[in-house]
Amino acid sequence: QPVAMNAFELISLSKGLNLGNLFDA
Amino acid sequence: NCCDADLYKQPRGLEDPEALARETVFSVSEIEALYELFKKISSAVIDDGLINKEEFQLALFKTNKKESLFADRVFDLFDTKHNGILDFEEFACALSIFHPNSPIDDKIEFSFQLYDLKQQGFIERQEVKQMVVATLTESGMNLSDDVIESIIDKTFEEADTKHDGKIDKEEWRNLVLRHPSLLKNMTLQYLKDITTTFPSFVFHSQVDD
Repeated sequence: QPVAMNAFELISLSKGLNLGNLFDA
Repeated sequence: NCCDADLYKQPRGLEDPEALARETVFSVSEIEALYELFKKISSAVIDDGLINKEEFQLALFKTNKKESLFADRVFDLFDTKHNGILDFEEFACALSIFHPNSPIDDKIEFSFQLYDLKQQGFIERQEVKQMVVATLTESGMNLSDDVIESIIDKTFEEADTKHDGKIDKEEWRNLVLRHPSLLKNMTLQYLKDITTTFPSFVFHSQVDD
């Protein structure tokens, strides 16, 4: 089945890229 | 020329918040509030006023056991002096790019560098695959290799308009302008409210903002 999601959309879900977590220090 | 390595020989703490405010999109109060966060993160393992990679990972994941391709990559991009640690100036300058008021071009540039793992000036297919696999592993998702390949095929069909098997900066720019959601993690709303998140900065404030 063809997949609609862009690879970079998927990558941007990585927790390591979610710097908002820094603010829960 | 924020964070020019030659500009300041000594790592600065909060000696000159006004200078940092001029170099970034932050106000002086926001710089002071950001310093409260910096102090918290930089004292988690060694209280030396600097953030090492372990402290950075600890702040991101709340555990220092986690290996993350992206946390490493982000840390290295923050570390503009390339000495393996982040001083407050590097921290503030890098986070400035993530401010909602920062120019989109700065966000595009930073995200391009982030994904250009080998720093060759373009994002190649193998790098995209490595990042997709890392994201899936990190989140415990399981996709077959065929599905991963088809996601990457589709992405390159759209992004690689020059059909040379890689995504250069211009192609990256065109892609993210068509899909602004790809830059979503380049903007931190928290930075708009930093003075209310860390109100204790007022006790150390050196200026009337």
